[in-house]
Amino acid sequence: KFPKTTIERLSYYFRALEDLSKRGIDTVSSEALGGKLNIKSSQIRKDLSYFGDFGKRGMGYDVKYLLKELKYILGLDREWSVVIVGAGHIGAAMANYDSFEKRGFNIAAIFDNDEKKIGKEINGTPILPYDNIDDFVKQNKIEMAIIAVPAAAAQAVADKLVESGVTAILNFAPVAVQLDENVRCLSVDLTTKLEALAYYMSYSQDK
Amino acid sequence: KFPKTTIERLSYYFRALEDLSKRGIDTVSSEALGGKLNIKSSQIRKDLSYFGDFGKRGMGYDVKYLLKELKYILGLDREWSVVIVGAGHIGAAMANYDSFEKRGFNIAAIFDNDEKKIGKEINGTPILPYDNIDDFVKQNKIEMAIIAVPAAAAQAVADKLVESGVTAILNFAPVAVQLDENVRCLSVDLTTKLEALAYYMSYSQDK
Ligand SMILES: NC(=O)c1ccc[n+]([C@@H]2O[C@H](COP(=O)([O-])OP(=O)(O)OC[C@H]3O[C@@H](n4cnc5c(N)ncnc54)[C@H](O)[C@@H]3O)[C@@H](O)[C@H]2O)c1
Ligand SMILES: NC(=O)c1ccc[n+]([C@@H]2O[C@H](COP(=O)([O-])OP(=O)(O)OC[C@H]3O[C@@H](n4cnc5c(N)ncnc54)[C@H](O)[C@@H]3O)[C@@H](O)[C@H]2O)c1
Repeated sequence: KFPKTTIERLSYYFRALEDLSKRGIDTVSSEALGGKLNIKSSQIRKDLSYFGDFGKRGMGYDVKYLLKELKYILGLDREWSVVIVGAGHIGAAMANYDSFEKRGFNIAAIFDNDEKKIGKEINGTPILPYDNIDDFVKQNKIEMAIIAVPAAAAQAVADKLVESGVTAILNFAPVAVQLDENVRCLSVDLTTKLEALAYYMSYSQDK
Repeated sequence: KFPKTTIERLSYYFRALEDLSKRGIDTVSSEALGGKLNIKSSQIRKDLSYFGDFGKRGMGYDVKYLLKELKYILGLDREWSVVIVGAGHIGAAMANYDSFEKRGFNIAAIFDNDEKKIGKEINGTPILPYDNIDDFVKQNKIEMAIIAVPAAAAQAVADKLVESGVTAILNFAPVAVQLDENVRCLSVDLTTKLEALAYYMSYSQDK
């Protein structure tokens, strides 16, 4: 097995290779890829080695071949239907973010329990009543959901999603939700990004 | 030096230790801390070893002592004033997120160029005209900023912030902004979180 961060780095390699392929570049060394992404070339070689033997020593990587392989490994060779629960600031920002669609993540619906929001749309995606989650997830074979509700509602929302068949959750609420083992859940905590910036700032001010 | 992810993990250790300290727990082993955070105990020992020798073999870590050390290392022993540029969905979600304040990140102001938003407030934080950034950052000694504007405006906004004295930026726009070497910039890309979920989903469906 390999660390969770390896997978997130694979996405960065995928994106950088896509960029190179668009510019007609056929091969790239781990050094050149590392230079573009600010990641050590030894880290890139190590990450890729978990998944196979992609580069020839001294020759670098074949961009098109590695792109195809990473697409398969990351499960991006298919589309994913995603629902969002919570049509507030975070939910709306996610529904508006066109980069998700470009990567094959289609926002199928947003659910909310606020009468004033139900029946509206965000970027063409309908806001449906919270109570319809069960039918909608089953009828549209939804596997993935984004939780964007206040912390107090997060556990109940997670339970409802799992009961209706969702097996992967991205959780924004600042609480750890308890889930079955077979459900994958990643949390987003943007405070850690600010704390990382604070570290770099205080470090450079010569602690 | 150590990988960027070590710093983000330090935040997770800090939070878990805070939780233990609130519950009156005086010592904790790297195994117990690892079990709580779903991180290997060897990773925890390795991360901490970059910063000092905190635990006695077989005795575990002293919670209060490690908490104080991590607070200093992460630069959380002080307050940080932060401005947000862009009072849209992301900007509003960040201004509303009370966890930032609890960690010492005070949102001082939000800037926008939309006449309809200027003069309003979000969670008590004023929305000021974009052209006031320079005076505001200099008068209030702001060091940190969050960019939450559309991709097309991100580079110009980053330049304006750096010119006025900001040295740390959290960028949400899906564009790599070019900055001076002495400015720290972290980007947020939530697509990598969905891609990580897609990987786990396709991995468990027995590739
Ligand atoms: N992780 C981070 O770094 C970060 C940053 C900002 C916000 N957040 C969190 O993200 C979440 C959403 O933030 P926001 O700014 O979008 O909040 P918001 O208040 O703008 O939106 C919440 C939405 O959820 C809906 N809702 C509430 N209870 C519900 C329920 N039981 N069922 C269905 N819908 C329900 C509300 O009607 C509202 O539309 C919050 O938990 C917030 O703390 C996290
Ligand atoms: N990284 C991710 O995963 C992720 C997810 C969602 C959104 N985003 C990005 O975050 C950014 C903000 O998203 P949003 O949903 O809040 O957008 P939004 O359109 O709701 O908000 C943008 C705000 O910026 C203001 N603005 C535009 N140009 C400006 C300028 N030159 N100076 C000052 N203010 C200006 C607008 O008036 C508006 O209030 C976008 O770039 C979006 O692509 C990123």
